[in-house]
Amino acid sequence: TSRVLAVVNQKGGVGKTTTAVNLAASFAASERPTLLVDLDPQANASSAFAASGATPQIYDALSGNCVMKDAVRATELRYLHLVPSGRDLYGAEIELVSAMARERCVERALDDLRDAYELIVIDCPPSLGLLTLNALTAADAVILPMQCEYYALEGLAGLLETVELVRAQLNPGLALEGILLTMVDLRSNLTRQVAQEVRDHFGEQVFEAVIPRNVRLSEAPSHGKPVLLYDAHSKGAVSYLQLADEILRRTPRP
Amino acid sequence: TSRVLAVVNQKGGVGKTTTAVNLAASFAASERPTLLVDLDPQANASSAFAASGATPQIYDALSGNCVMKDAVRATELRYLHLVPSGRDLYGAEIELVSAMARERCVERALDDLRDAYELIVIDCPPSLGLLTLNALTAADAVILPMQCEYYALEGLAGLLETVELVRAQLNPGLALEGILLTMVDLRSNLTRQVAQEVRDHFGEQVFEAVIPRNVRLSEAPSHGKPVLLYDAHSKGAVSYLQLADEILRRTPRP
Ligand SMILES: Nc1ncnc2c1ncn2[C@@H]1O[C@H](COP(=O)(O)OP(=O)(O)OP(=O)(O)O)[C@@H](O)[C@H]1O
Ligand SMILES: Nc1ncnc2c1ncn2[C@@H]1O[C@H](COP(=O)(O)OP(=O)(O)OP(=O)(O)O)[C@@H](O)[C@H]1O
Ligand SMILES: [Mg+2]
Ligand SMILES: [Mg+2]
Repeated sequence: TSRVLAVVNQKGGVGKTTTAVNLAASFAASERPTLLVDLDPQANASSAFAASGATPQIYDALSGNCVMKDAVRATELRYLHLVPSGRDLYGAEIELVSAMARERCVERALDDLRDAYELIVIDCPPSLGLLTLNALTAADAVILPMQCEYYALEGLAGLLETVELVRAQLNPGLALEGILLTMVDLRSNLTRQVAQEVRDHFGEQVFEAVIPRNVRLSEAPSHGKPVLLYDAHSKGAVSYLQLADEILRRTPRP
Repeated sequence: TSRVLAVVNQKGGVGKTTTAVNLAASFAASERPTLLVDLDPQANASSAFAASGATPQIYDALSGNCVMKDAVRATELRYLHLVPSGRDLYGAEIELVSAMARERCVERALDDLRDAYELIVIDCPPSLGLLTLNALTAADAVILPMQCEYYALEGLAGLLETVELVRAQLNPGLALEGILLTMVDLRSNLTRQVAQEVRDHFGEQVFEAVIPRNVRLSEAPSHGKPVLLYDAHSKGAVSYLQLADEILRRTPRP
């Protein structure tokens, strides 16, 4: 069976999609069969593989028009598959409100895929609505990307409370895989101060791997490729390979 | 009566809160009575004034526990008042789904305040859910902050469609005040390319004022002040004053 990792933070623009895309690509580079699930109606993780709005997409699987397996598509990386999303998913949040067991739609939809992959990575929208709640309920562990800025720091405590709430009420096995410092620019006082505060507060829960601010990470999606295929020697690509190694070292091979 | 400006973009981290806070402060600096409304449960605009989670807050006014006037509080700037938000607002999105005239709650709540202010600025969450829909329905015009990056550019067309949809179905008077280029770093090729593309496509609809990447803008909230009170001579402060001037030049004084 596979390990499901949800990439979550209600704060916008902290590097959720960049982390989901490039971490999944790094797992695939180590020949671990990986599935990337785009659960954000913005469909940025899909457009990182030039597949935004492709059909069938995750909305079709969640609304019962098809099974999740039908929405899976290959990518340029042999060991990486993708379930794309698109604008249809905007309606899912409201439709889910009145659905039965509304927090478990994603978990149920992923059931018949878990044996086909070693790792499943879910990219989430910047909110704590039903889509993110579904990802947290389906996940074995959660990765929290965190920009070293004041607003992002303020939101961290609330985010951890939400993870705790989901663990208590919906998914007792939900673990914190780690807090990931992203877009780190050590020349900035603010970044250094916030990074220090996060490490002081959360110690071991912060990944050793740190993602530097690196323009190649923001250029890669416009070429429809993860940074590994766009510029494998860039600081961005190397830092996500380090993150994948750190996670795989902890995860016993199935 | 006042002019209501909604600051909207479902893409996260593009500078919505930074724009709402510093534009409202710049209006107040020109002695125009201004109200800043925080409609994001993250409450970042509130924490920019050290008022995150203060009560009564916007949730209390929307759910009928008090009138909006009771939730208004003063700030360090004489001509700037704030309606704060907090975690309670996370529940509003789901509660609104089944409310009567659910898109007009904010519009109705603001009715008795419109004569007290010349400008009302609404900060929105990074989503196209009911809170953002309420802001678009209550607004006279919308400001779209846009980071010059690939994902932000991809989302712009969808955002403009949503504005068009609201104009057609809920708020015929909704105008586009302008697209604002934020966090602009002209040393980056990607930024220059995206900025050029936006200006080519949208011409006059893009503000002349451009907000540069400026660390003073991200430091100010940790001091509980808009950048105007934190470092009035910084490039960030100057650029928001220019934006305010550009908007005020177009708006006839009441
Ligand atoms: N380490 C980095 N260095 C430079 N740019 C980055 C880095 N990480 C992300 N970016 C860029 O910053 C922007 C925000 O990142 P991203 O879209 O991944 O965040 P997000 O949390 O997924 O946003 P949203 O909340 O909208 O889903 C994107 O334009 C992305 O290309
Ligand atoms: N021009 C700028 N220069 C430098 N930093 C900036 C600038 N504008 C915003 N920031 C910083 O970038 C981060 C994102 O900005 P902000 O929070 O205003 O975006 P947002 O669109 O409101 O995010 P969300 O989608 O979470 O509501 C914040 O940490 C902010 O301090
Ligand atoms: Mg994203
Ligand atoms: Mg904001």
